Amino acid sequence: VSPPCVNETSAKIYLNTPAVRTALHIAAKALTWDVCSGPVGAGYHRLYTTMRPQYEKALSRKMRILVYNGDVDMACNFLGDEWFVDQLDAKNPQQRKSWYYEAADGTKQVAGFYKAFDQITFVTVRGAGHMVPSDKPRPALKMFLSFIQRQPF
Amino acid sequence: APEEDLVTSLPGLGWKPNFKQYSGYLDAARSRHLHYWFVESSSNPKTDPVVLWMNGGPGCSSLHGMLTEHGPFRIQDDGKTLGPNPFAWNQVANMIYLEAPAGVGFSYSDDGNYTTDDDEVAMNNHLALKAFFTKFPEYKSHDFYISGESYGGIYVPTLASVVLDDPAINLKGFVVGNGLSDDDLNDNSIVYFAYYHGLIGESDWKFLLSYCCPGASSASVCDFAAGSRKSQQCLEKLSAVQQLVWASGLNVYNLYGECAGGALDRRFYYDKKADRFVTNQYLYPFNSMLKTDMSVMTMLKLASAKNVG
Repeated sequence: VSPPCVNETSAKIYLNTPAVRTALHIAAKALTWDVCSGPVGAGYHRLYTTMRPQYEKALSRKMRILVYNGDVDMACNFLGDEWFVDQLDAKNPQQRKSWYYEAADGTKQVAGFYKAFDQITFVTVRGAGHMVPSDKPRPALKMFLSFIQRQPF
Repeated sequence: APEEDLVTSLPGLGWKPNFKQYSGYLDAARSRHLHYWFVESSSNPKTDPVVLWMNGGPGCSSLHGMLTEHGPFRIQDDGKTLGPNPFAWNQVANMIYLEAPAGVGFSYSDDGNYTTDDDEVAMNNHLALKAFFTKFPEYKSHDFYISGESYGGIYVPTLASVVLDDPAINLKGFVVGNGLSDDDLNDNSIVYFAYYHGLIGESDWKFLLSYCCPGASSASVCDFAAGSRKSQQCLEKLSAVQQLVWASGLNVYNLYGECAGGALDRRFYYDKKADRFVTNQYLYPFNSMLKTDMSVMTMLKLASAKNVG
């Protein structure tokens, strides 16, 4: 089963090639690879309608959190996640600011906007949809690197 | 590292990667075997952090993230060759791509039972992580992060919450991209998003405000989700908005992107060329206001059943 507007044909061809399955040590019992599983999706039981308690627990244990959103996605839009982060009442909220990346031609471009708190940062990626690293790979890598290496945005 | 999981060559890869990669299985509970693909950092694998990545669904494969989002390889259109991704995240981290829960991608269960829930997924993913660090003890002391996208907005914090109580794993934080964090906030905000992006007009907007939050002092504080539980008119109009967003031919994942396969105003169909069912209801758990179409849900279940024609 496929989600709408997504073309996974090449991945499906590649990953179901017998030589690829062998190279990846795929078990004989494994099913034909597909992007999404109908049986898992149809048999899945959701237990949670909000992740607020989990975030609060993580913040209380001094975890670092990055929440990012491509700003033209509608499945999980940026506004809802920004409200979610705001409502966590994380400490020391900073002003919402733009962040930048270096484009292929060497120019400095606005990558999106971010709002930092003590342990959690909310980031938008301008012009990216649901799959941010596919849509905007260059700013996505910069964002990931900034978080992982504790660098400022 | 387990030599038996080392990937020594990959079909279609015409260049030699400057990092090691491993692929194999991590055992979880109830005879479930989760497939992982681990790509070491191409910079400093001995010091860089370890990052787990999970795509969403629920039920979608993290190899999608590996091969089309931020992994080191990009499958070319021919489905045979792999090109490099100059923006791969394994340039700065050791990345684990985990296919979970069982039944997704190459992951499987000995008993063929693929029903599960959020807590069981977190529990099994935790067991898989323990199995990973048993296979790769040299990474046990590294900083560890959990990351994911979409329904990963549920997978990631629920797993982090479990791992937080396991001192054997050096968890430092987590990353969520375009995640489902809160149903009501996601449902409410998309109405504002649709209006602000010109998908619905002034008269529909005024109708929504008047029926969904009649007493609200300002349009910026309307709780549409709550309104839909009180007013049938509100619910009907919100359902139309959700239909527009999810099933009108727009690309729900990228408003300004084209829709692969074309803009088909159908909620469930068989794509003969791709040999698969396509449904905007795949992500039905995301959406409390989109009226459940029982015929579509039944079709989805039938499409998943091997013995039903």
